[in-house]
Amino acid sequence: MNIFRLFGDLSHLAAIAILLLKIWKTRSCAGVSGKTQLLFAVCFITRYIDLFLHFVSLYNTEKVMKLIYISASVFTCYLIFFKFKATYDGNHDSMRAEFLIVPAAGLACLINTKFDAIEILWTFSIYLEAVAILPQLFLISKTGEAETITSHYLFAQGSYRALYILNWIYRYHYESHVDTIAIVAGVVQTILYCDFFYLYITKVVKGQKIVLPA
Amino acid sequence: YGCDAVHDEL
Repeated sequence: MNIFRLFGDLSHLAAIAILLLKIWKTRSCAGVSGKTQLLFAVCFITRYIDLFLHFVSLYNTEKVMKLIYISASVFTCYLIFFKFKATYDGNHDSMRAEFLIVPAAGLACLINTKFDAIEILWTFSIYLEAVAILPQLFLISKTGEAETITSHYLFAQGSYRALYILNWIYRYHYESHVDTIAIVAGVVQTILYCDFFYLYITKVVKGQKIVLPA
Repeated sequence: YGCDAVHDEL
């Protein structure tokens, strides 16, 4: 474990917590893409499927973190699609998730480390995570704005994989560890946040709200 | 046993 991966995971936990708090406190999921949250839940379930296959005692933090990610993302989907369904902005959350799931699944079958079920599920989860934020960014471009709290969520969510890139550089240099598929997907994922990062740094940090040119 | 968890990250 290195500092980059530690802060990456903390940033990821923060993102999940910020979103949960926003929905729970405001009792509304306006401005939140339910599709992105569904895709993240699918990512966690397919990536941590080993939790279900052979139950390992929860003594180590990694297992606990995996369970937190899965339960928090499923609970977030429950809040969006059931509890606060009335506030779900279905009209603007209109990016076709199939256009992300099918290519990710196809690519996972073509480009993977080992052609076996668990490995393909892991690869699918990595590819899907890289593009899972697109419905959320699409929704913001449709509504033309993002609530400040949602911007903080996106910043934390984007920073998590950006920090992982630093972690991979660190591990390559000191442990000569390379996981090419995760690195390539992680770079793509972080690039998708670039224009948001620019808006966040130039606007939200100064207390302004992100309003996209309609 | 079995699972040589190559991917040791979350």
